[in-house]
Amino acid sequence: STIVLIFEAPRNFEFKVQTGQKVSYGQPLGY
Amino acid sequence: VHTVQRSKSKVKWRWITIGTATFGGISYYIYFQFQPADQPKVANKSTVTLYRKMPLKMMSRAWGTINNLELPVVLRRPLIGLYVWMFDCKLNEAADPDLRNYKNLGEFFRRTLKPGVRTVNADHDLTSPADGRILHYGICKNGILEQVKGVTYSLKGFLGPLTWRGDIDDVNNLSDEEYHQKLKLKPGHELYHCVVYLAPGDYHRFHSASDWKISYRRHFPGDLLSVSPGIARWIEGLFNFNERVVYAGTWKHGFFSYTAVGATNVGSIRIYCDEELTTNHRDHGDRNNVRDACIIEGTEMGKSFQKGDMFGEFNLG
Repeated sequence: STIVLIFEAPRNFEFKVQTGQKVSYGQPLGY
Repeated sequence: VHTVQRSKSKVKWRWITIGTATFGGISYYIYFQFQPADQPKVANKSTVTLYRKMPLKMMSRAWGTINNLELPVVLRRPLIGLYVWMFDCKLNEAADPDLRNYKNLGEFFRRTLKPGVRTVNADHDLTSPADGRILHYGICKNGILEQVKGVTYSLKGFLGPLTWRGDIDDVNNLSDEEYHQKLKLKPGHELYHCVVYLAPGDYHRFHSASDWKISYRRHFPGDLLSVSPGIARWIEGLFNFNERVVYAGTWKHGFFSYTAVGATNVGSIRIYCDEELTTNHRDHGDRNNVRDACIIEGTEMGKSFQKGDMFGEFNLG
């Protein structure tokens, strides 16, 4: 199963994760 | 006598054909499930058609039914323990680590976590909605999204008509770029996406990823193909084929959508604020029969969600 987030954000939005990285819920994805 | 013999022969051949096709399909499926991560080959149209013809929804429903039967207490530890061992589940994080207290694998699959084992980050706007692995992330360009590097799917196919914006145009008449423009993003803004893959042993409940508000729900009955990274590299447009529930709304920066995509054996999606939603149900009929719901202000679904709020769960079935 998968969760897909699609969202609008300012151009300077940065992801704090890498492809393939394990994440836990509540962990920051971006800012 | 001749007619009876001929019809018996027909039945025999039919079963041989069905058996061979099913065996071939399952072998093909298992082979691609375990392909190395850097496998770049994308399946051709006929292979995708063949894969989509497999009775995966029916198999998933049967799997869900079996796993919802109450197990005798004496069998719970060995059977659920085998699953824990195979998929390396973190039993110490479960609210109840005693396997004998779970009636079946289905109940263990939707287990809750001990309070305090996860912290919802307070400083960032966007947090992970689930325990899993980042399959891909980035900017959506000209209405095209990447499910993995170099393998794409269409935004208009994934979300469907922009009904929540009062726009009910047939999206098939729009190009991907036109659809993207119709989202009317604010100046200086981009459309981003992030895909979190939940592996079999992971905690299968999911949470709100940000502070946001839902305005529309769209359920695509679709297929239940595997969404493992190997299959995502192999099937172009995978997420547009699968059964999924799209929740569209707004957050502090504008448009926000949250989609739970089902997979083989995990097609039963429950959203806590949406009691009317049923997924992987035989009564849904045609897989293209989309089911929409407007969200009414002041209802349970129309309330504002906070980062980390419990949102829903995936179930076996």
